[in-house]
Amino acid sequence: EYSKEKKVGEGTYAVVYVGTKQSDERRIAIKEIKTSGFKDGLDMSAIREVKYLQEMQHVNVIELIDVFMAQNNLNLVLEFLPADLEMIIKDTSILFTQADIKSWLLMTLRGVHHCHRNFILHRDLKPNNLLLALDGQLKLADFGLARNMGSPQESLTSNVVTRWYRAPELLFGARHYTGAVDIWSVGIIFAELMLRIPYLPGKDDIDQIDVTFRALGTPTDRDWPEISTFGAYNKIQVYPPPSREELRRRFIAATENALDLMSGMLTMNPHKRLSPIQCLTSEYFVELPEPTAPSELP
Amino acid sequence: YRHSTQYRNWSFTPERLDQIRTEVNASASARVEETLKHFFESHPDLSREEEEAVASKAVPVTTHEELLLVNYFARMIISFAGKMNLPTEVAATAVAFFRRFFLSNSVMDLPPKEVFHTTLFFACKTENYFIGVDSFAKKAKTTTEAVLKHEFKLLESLNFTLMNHHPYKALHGFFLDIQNVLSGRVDMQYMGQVYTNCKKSISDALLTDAVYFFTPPQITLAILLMEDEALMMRYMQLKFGLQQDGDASAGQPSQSSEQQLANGINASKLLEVVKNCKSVIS
Amino acid sequence: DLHKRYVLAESQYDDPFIKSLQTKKEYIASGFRADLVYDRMLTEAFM
Repeated sequence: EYSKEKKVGEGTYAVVYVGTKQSDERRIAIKEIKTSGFKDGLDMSAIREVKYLQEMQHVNVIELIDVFMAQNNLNLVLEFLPADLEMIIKDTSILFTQADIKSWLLMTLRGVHHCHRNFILHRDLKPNNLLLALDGQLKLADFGLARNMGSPQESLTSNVVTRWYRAPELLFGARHYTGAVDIWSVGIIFAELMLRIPYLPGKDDIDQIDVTFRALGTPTDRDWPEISTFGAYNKIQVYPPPSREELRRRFIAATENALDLMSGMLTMNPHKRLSPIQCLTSEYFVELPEPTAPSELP
Repeated sequence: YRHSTQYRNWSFTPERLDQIRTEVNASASARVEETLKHFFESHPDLSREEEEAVASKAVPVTTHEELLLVNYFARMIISFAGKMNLPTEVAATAVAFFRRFFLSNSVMDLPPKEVFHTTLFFACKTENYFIGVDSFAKKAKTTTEAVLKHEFKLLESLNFTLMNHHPYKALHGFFLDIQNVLSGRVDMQYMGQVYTNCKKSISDALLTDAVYFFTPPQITLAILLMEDEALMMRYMQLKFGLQQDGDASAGQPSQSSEQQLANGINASKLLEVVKNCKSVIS
Repeated sequence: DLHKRYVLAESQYDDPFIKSLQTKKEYIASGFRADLVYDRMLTEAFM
């Protein structure tokens, strides 16, 4: 039913091919999960991808078309998505506008909203996990770190999300976090779209805390109750939050509503950080320019 | 829920479920007969007594016997999970995986004991309760090979669908909503006891075919009805506008139009479904 | 979902376990929110 035509990537736990679905000649990607060398059986990342992608059907979430076993390997047949947002951001020959940014952000937030209303955390949002289809639709991909939102009695690992996109509560080792961690990641991605360079590129986990607070101000118990209970809190430098004028200078092309939205997504206190619905209904998405139609995006 | 794989892949009518089990059993029985035939052909020197002895042992189990055996081991999964201090949802998922496995495999092809630890370990992984296989095998007093041997077969038999909605969260939800709807009319300590009793009953219900015929919230409501009929009926009257006598067959429900608009539920029909569910569980 | 079958009435709920978590410092600092827990349980009940 499926042909594997060309290897396009290889990671620690999977090899990715592009191919064709024979019955309708649809272009597909096949993620062949390596099964040897994992002493605990099927890898957790593979289990997560299969588990969560099977439950979600949304235009802004990558489609899992099929799953099959072949030669003792697990194969995930996914929709073919030829590009990702990281490619677009880094390729300086591609010019994009505020309307384009708005469109990508809108699609990202819709995908995140769909995950969260199914009580699924993505936990690895970053530009190269936001894939782009030929029709311009943006899709959340790589659910290898995803999981259900934690039950009250569960302790989650804080060692999730790629460093530069990691929310402050994760940097401090929080174990009872919520979907707010995904919103933080989206806020960083928004900033990166506007700047076209990584916004908070920490060199290591310790440096990430410093880079984050230097840019956005060090939170206190007053604006984030009980933050001082985190062990790492006492060792950090205190920086003032940026003024609005500083943000305007940094994000020159951003409107006031864009800055409000970004600031809302990058609120330190996870309780006060915007939810997906608050983001989607923000003024930013109803002011001009309108978001570019996906088919007209770079 | 209708988009979920649980609904799309693992919901059946009683007739369809019977048919599935009959077909699996028939297919395996045919293999047993075939194997027996080949055995006799390849051992022509057997005496008549020996042939009769072999034939008397090599009798395929019936569909009903298969079900009894599967349910017996499913029950053991719950008690074993309890001894290993595994979370309730892990045990429930393991039971779901185990019973679903035997909707496409016969106990005659793969004895339940061989997938017992596999389903439990796999359920730990899918429910984010990861224990290394070495540690798991040690606690379960088995080998890592035994735990992992049939993992891929399990995954295939599950049609690669791993998400489970169990009635426990629905129980918590109804526990909350009952407090709101019956505000001030229910003793909280008593509610706590009801919750605890229902949680245990849900674990029993997961061993029945109710999981295939009804949704998790319907199972929860059935359990609540079994635990305290008066409380449940009062809740259904106030929440869904059920008639005073709760008679599902007495014509149109006396829901106000606002209630019908608000929750889009036919109270009498819901009660009928819940009572059917209760019968299956009982 | 514009027509949820429940009203999230946090003040009406006596849920000792969740209430105890709301006062734990590590839970507060992590962003734990009782209303999200209640919403999830109610969604599962009425799905």
